[in-house]
Amino acid sequence: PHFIIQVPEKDDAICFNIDEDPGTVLRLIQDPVTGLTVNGQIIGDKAGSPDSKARKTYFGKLGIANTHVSSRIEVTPEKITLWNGDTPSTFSWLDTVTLTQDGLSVKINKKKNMVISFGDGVTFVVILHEVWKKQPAHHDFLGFYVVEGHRMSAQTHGLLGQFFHPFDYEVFDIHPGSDPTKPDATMLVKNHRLTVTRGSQKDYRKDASIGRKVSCWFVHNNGQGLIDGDHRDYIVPALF
Amino acid sequence: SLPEGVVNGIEVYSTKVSCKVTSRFAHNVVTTRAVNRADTAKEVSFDVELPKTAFITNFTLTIDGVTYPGNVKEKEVAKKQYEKAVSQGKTAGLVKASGRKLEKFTVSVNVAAGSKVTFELTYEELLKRHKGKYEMYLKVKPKQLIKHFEVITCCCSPANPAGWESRVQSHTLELGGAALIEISIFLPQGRVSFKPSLDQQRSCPNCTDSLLDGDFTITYDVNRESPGNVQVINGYFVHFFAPQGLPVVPKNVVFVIDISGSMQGRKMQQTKDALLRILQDVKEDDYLNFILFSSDVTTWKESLVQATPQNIQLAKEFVKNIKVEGATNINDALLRGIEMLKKAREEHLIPERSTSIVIMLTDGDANTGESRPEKIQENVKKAIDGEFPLYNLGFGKYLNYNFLDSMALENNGFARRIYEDSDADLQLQGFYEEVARPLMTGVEVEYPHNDIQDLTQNTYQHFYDGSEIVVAGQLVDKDMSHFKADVKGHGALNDLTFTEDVDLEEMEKARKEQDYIFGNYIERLWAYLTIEQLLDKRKNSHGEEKENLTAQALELSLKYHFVTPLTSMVVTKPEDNDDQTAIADKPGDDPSASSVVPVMAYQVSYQPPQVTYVDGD
Repeated sequence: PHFIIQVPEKDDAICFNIDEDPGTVLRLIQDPVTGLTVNGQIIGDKAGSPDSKARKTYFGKLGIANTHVSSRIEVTPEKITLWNGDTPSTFSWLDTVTLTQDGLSVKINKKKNMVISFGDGVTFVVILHEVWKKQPAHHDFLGFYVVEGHRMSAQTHGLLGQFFHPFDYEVFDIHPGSDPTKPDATMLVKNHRLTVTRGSQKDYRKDASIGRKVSCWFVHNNGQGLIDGDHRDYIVPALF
Repeated sequence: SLPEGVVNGIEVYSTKVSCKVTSRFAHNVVTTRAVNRADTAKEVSFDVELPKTAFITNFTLTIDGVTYPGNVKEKEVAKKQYEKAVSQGKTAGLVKASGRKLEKFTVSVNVAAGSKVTFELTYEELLKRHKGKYEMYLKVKPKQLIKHFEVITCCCSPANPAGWESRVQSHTLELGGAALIEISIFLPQGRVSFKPSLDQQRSCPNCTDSLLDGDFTITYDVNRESPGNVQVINGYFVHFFAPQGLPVVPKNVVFVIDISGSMQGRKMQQTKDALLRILQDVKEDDYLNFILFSSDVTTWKESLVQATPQNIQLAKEFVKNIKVEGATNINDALLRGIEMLKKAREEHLIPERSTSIVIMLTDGDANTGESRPEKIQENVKKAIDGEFPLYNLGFGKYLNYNFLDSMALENNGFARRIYEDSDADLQLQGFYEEVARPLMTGVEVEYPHNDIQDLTQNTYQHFYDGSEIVVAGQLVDKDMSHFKADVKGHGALNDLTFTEDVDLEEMEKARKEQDYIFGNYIERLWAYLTIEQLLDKRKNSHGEEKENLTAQALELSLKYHFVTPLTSMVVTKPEDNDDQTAIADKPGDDPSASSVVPVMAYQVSYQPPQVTYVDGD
């Protein structure tokens, strides 16, 4: 999956990939104060290429939980299941439905996206990416966006969560790279000096098929140096 | 040396039952053709058993190639014609209740030697979803061998990209109670044809009587990708709603059980058996209590108790020890139950997100305490005040079912007959299962006020798992391109709003691309539903309101050619300088009334006066 970190202070963005085997579950957000956790499980192409460099991976399942109120949301491209304690409610991506309960609001927009809000100040959007059913290579997959997170605590961590706190970086020494359209540069971040490449990713919040181009500095090697620790530190045994 | 299938000079050479279901709306045509092979005029009778919930929409007689169509008239007008015919000694027939689900349409006609007659009866029905299934039911019982006997059913569905239903899951054909064939059929169009040959119909190799005596049942459910489905044709729309995957809302149930002397014996035993089985199915987060009534009212517990394993065990012991005694005090028992539920809510003894239900079972009329039905109704309505539904179960024949029906309807529930039979306990349990799984409460189906008119009922206290909410209406502007429908309600854990965006242009385009014959079934479905609901409302109205409801239902019945309790169908055959008149109408639920209301008369000028045979229930 591609990760994009927008940095409004610099009017710029940083991006990186995490390449892991299909089935791996990654911790995206964990906030011990609000009790919110978001994990994502990786899926691969239909063909299942053994070459990890050639393989494309996506999020095929997301698990969003609020441990403080025992509620969980499991999202796959097929269905959406909300758990309150042990009691499940199941919805399809063919539903347009809004549900509200204490401290949680979920809106599923038929075949497009779902908006999950935990009170005021925490809103996530899950995008459904549907591929042509007979497409030989790819599965339907999910996108996950944090559109509001100011109520998350300073202790929030995870592959995305660690970037909720202000952080600084510097990019300099922009020079031609191996691809003439994509210059390389040096980035100073979290006391690391990294070689980054100018590239672009897409924001699919408005349109899941076309998307809006977002220019970003790409950090190689699974975000090494940008993320705290190693990407394998974020692997967790289960979705919840 | 009579030809095959000739009985008493009459050969019924063809009977065809043709059923077409388009989005739950069934259109059925029963056609029988007969010829009189005798040397003299003979009587030919035509019996059809049709569902009680169906409306006859047409009946025609064709004699020697001349067709006499049926006209729907206001009952009083038809009655005068009928009375005139009967006073002149004409043949009379009846439509009356027959068994649990059916009513019987019967007509006889005298046919001259060598003449042919064709009977064609058309009826329509909105199939309702119970326990996750729609059921189309036909009674197959020809009186003699029929050369061409055929039942054809066709389930047509407007398959479209928006996810309308697209599959009939199973067909079940049961004949003679023995043969059971299940056929899975994939739509867009499912078709079942049952066409036994003469030899297959014979009860034995040389017999002339028919083996066919059974139920032809088609059960199916629709392939429901999304909880809602709106279909629009010619400015009329129907909205089906049945969400799945929602958790069950905990319920608080008060069982109000008649233990008067008349329940003695089998009825009480069956009631106990049913209650014991129901208790096995009660979920732990439900609350319950029993209120027993005879001359007095007693309760199992002072207030509602949670259905914990221990309490269920105690409840079972209580049920096993119920004894019959005394008279029937419905009023006090119901008021006690209602008060108990209200108090439990006020005192927060039950979960906030839970729903309350009163289920009353009685086998007789109130005869002690407040025994005036209208006063009981008034008291109960006032006490419940719209807060929860009341379901009435009328056990056996000796009760005022109309009173139970009316009282339940005005308190957002319904009444159900429990037939005194070996399976009465299963009937009771079956009813409970229907209401045992509420998935949503306080359901409101909302449309934009300025765009929609003549809406059928759009608020429901409960949505039960396995049922379906059906709302129909008209678009104010037939050329509008888009409207939105919201279904709001409370679930077990959260408040829910399901939204349907109806793109009429896209729907019209899809419709044109599909090779389906839509006709005006949505308009007729709307009319059917509207009449049905007007008739229900009419049961509990008085004075001017009742007159208005009657006038509206009558107008629609006449306009759409439905034989309802307000109309009759008249078939007139001008012949021999005298009119021959046949009248068909619909009996009410009161069996005693239906047995004395003749509804079909057919003048026979060249036969001695006689009354056709009518089977009762």
